[in-house]
Amino acid sequence: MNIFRLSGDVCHLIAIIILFLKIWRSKSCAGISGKSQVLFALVFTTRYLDLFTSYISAYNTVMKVVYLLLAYSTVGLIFFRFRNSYDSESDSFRVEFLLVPVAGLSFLENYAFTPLEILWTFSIYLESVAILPQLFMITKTGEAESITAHYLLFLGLYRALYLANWLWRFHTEGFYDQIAVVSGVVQTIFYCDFFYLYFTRVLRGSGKMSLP
Amino acid sequence: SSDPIHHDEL
Repeated sequence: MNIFRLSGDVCHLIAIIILFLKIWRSKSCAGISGKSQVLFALVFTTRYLDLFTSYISAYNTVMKVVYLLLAYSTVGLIFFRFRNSYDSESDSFRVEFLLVPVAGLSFLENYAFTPLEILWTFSIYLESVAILPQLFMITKTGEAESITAHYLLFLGLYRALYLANWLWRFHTEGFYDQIAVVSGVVQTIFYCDFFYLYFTRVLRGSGKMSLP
Repeated sequence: SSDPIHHDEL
């Protein structure tokens, strides 16, 4: 464990908690892409199946359980509890255009052709594109509440910090996980445009982040 | 561990 990975996990946890609390307290999921949240729940489900097969550390196990609980709770809020505030019109990204290529690639490019390893690979590839429905929805509605922008900031920072973690681990222990690194770079690149908008608009205090 | 198969990261 290193400071980059730990702060990355903290940012990830903060992002997930920001989103959950925003929906729970405002009793509304307006402006939130339910599709992205379903994809994230799928990412955690396919990645954390090793909860039942291998024990790594208390931290690892606790964080996986917390991520799974919060992800499914958020999906539950969006599609059940506050479903009348879910804007399915704007959440129109065709997720099959993500799932099919990601599933295909995970069968072609993986470390081992075993169910658990292919599912892990699927979750890594899927995570790199899971935010696209949310970013697409924001461009479609033309604006996002600043709380949603803060959510995206921490979510983007988390994997950017993981890139630093992989640099550090490569430098200190020769660790190199190509599938995770390449996917992490792609994932972080998708946030670059948003980071620019965030630091030029949201931080100017203009309550909502309106896209050009 | 350093082998990527044993995924020790979240």
